[in-house]
Amino acid sequence: ILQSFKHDEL
Amino acid sequence: MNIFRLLGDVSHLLAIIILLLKIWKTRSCAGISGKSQLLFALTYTTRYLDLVTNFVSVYNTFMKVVFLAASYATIWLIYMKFRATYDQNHDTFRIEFLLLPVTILSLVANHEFTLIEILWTWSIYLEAVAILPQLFMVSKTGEAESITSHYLFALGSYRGLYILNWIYRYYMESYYDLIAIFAGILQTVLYCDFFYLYITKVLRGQRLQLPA
Repeated sequence: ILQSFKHDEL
Repeated sequence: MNIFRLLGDVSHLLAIIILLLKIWKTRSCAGISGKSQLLFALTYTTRYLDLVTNFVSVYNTFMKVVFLAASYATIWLIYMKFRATYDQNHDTFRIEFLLLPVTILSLVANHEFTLIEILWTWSIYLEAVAILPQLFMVSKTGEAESITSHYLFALGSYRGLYILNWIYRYYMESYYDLIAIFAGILQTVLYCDFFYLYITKVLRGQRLQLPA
């Protein structure tokens, strides 16, 4: 799903 | 950014400000669970570690800093400045019953087995249940001041609005994050009973008092 740490929500 | 997420963030910010102002103006943190606030501070601290590793946007950075600062200010008000008014005898929820399963789950169900990603996952699961000591306290004392219930309503609405944001993002951006969605739905469900009482009592000008 997510390859690297890139969470853009709070 | 879409309208649901913006409203969610505003609602989250409003909740935090309501709580800070309530404590500051009344010079008292009676009825507020220090344990829930500690769990929220842990949530923000572990989730926003990316403040120092990667930049998302000015908005994102600003909000993270505000949430962290407000959260630590709240802890300071409860445990230091207005410590004498802290209702410790009613704040008896055993948080180890939350921390243990949250830790195990974050080690098992995560996107990637790296420290920062596991801490992010831990913060998401912890946030979902962080309000339980507060809700437990309200049920134990059988009531909540209306300002406390406004705080809880704003805080509960925030994750509810995020669910709408995730539905929007799924259709518009083909983006979804199962961990956030699962935890966010759980988090919102925990507020349902409270939402019912808030709408049927507080909005009609009555005190939030639980049936004996």
